[in-house]
Amino acid sequence: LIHTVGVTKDYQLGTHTVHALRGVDLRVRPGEFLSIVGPSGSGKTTLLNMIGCLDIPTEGMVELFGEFDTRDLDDKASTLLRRDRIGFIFQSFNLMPVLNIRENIGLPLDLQRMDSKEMNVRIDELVEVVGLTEFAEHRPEELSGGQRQRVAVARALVTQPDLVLADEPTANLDHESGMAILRLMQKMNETRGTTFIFSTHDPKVMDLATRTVVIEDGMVTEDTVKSKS
Amino acid sequence: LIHTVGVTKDYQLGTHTVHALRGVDLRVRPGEFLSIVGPSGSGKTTLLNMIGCLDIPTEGMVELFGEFDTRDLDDKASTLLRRDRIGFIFQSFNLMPVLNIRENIGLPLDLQRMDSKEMNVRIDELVEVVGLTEFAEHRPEELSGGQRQRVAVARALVTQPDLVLADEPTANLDHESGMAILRLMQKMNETRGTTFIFSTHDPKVMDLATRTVVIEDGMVTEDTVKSKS
Ligand SMILES: Nc1ncnc2c1ncn2[C@@H]1O[C@H](COP(=O)(O)OP(=O)(O)OP(=O)(O)O)[C@@H](O)[C@H]1O
Ligand SMILES: Nc1ncnc2c1ncn2[C@@H]1O[C@H](COP(=O)(O)OP(=O)(O)OP(=O)(O)O)[C@@H](O)[C@H]1O
Ligand SMILES: [Mg+2]
Ligand SMILES: [Mg+2]
Repeated sequence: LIHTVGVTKDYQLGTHTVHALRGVDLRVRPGEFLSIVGPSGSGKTTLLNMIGCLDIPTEGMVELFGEFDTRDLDDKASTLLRRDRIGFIFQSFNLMPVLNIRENIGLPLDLQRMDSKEMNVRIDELVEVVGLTEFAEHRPEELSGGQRQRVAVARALVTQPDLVLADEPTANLDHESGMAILRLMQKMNETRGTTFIFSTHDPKVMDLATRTVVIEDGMVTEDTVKSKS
Repeated sequence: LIHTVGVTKDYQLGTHTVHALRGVDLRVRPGEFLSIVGPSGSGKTTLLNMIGCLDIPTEGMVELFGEFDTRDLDDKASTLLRRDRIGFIFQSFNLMPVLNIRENIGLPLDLQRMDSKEMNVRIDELVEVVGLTEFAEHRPEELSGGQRQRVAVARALVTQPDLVLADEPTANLDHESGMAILRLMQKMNETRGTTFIFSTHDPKVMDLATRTVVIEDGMVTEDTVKSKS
């Protein structure tokens, strides 16, 4: 599904270059439930951005769905790919301040021109699963940190994408809320075969992952698949 | 040090009222290392905002440092109190985008008109302790989520306040970085007697706290002091 070869990312800041990724080779198969872990600043978000074609590598290449080299995608093509096949949960949520919860969650479906009846069914379902029914008409600034995070999660899942990239999706959640989110994702993974790639510091996400990739200082230092016991 | 009596907070949203706090009675003594835990949306951030005089209760009262009723403080008085005696680590960091790390951390000292020589000593020290020396000249948008969190932590500690209110200060940090932050806070607590009140979902913060207050649905349901063993 996903193939990265020698992916390098440099950020130029004045005279100082930050080597955020230093040659990452990664192969992700469809249906994997993979967690990427590593110290703060080690390159997890940067790697997810590469895979989610929000950015392109300085060197190396990212191939998606066995056919797209992200360097060859123009803005229009990458926008369509992200809209239809990828769900992204951002580390800082990136919700639209002027839209309420339902509108925020439904935005990707709106962009797909989905029929409003089906849209509402999907939105209702997700709002309920993430425990925000009571707050469905509220706007992001009227919500707690963890409530905003749950909106970001719901929005990434509403299009039922082939690939979900979840950047620290439980960081602001208590144990119960976090587990509810993870169970929802596990269910999508088991019933729909949705591929999940998490960046996380949360032990419960690592526990549920079938494979863990450790990244330190821009390089993969470990890659462990759990054996089914 | 801190005394809340019957603190209630209602948010009015159209016809819908959210009862964020429903009568919180809390007494915090100087030098405590207290964690407030509870489900997402239970009222932790709202309570910290009451204590940090960023907001006032709908009913009830908050008394700070044994002498200030926050309802009696005008804007000028509460700004001075926050500037000189309280450090606040926000759940969403609230860094200044146009300032770099050093300038962000030094901003509270700037507001206190501190001599620039002493300012630089304090900033250097904190930048190093939170592990951001390499990134000291970068701006927030050039940082990872956990790096921004560490800037927010450093900024709250730089004035060496009497009271630190830390809203999920380790949410975006890996285990090591989180422990480094907590050890720094423990050290300030032990050597300077700084009072710390955390809102957290992180088990390692709860472990280090000498007292844990559980808040659910806007009310305190448990209040446990650890016995020294
Ligand atoms: N400005 C606001 N307007 C309306 N409702 C609000 C506002 N701020 C918070 N709330 C509501 O008040 C309740 C408590 O919010 P608060 O931010 O204190 O929760 P929290 O315990 O910090 O949650 P989390 O762990 O998710 O950060 C929530 O249900 C939230 O939706
Ligand atoms: N836009 C940018 N400009 C310059 N440097 C950047 C930029 N974005 C990230 N970096 C740097 O690249 C490195 C990797 O950042 P990244 O956000 O991928 O880390 P991370 O593993 O997600 O960290 P965290 O766990 O703290 O979220 C960091 O050292 C960061 O400072
Ligand atoms: Mg990150
Ligand atoms: Mg909160």
